Amino acid sequence: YHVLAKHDEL
Amino acid sequence: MNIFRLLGDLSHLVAIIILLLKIWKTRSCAGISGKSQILFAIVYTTRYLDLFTTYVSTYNTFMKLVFIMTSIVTIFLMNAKFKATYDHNHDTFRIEFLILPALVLALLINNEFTIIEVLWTFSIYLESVAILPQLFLVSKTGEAESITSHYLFALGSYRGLYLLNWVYRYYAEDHYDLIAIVAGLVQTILYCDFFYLYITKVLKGKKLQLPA
Repeated sequence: YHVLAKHDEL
Repeated sequence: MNIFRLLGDLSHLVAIIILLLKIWKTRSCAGISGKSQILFAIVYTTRYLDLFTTYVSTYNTFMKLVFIMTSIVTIFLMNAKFKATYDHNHDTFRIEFLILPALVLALLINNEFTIIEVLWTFSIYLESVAILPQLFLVSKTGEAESITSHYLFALGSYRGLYLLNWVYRYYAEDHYDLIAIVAGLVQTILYCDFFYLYITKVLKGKKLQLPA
């Protein structure tokens, strides 16, 4: 499991 | 993009459209907290700074721009065009009590200590409590017009739907962001009392009136 480096949500 | 995320975004968009239509059609922003609207404008401008650094999709860019621009239009309508109808006397929540703790928390608990990431985190924390001045205004006046209730319902549903989106993404994509999830939970919980009144009163054709 990981946290995305870029935020792809609003 | 999954169905929960899409419904969440649409619910958010519908909330903004309802609010702007209410103000425009009734020529009045009575019952709307200008302080919550200022907080939302701060939330969008600090969160979407990544418009300058990261490209996600056309959809993403479009929605970010819509949220930023409509929040500025709303503030303009409330503080200039329909200023006379703005409920100053009841809109007395001190927003610095939300902004400062959100900022301190963002400096302490974040995914990465960079300006853009700390501001993103700040916006997530601030959004979770940004509705408080609006709920405070409703509790002070003891009631809300049904159009304002619909606005609040759509706005509250949006982060609730995001919670389902995050559950889905955890299992389907191995993706999760604890900061967003915890803040989203707090945000949705703050609406629970309102949701209850909305379902038991407004949907049955009654006015949203708080028990005396």
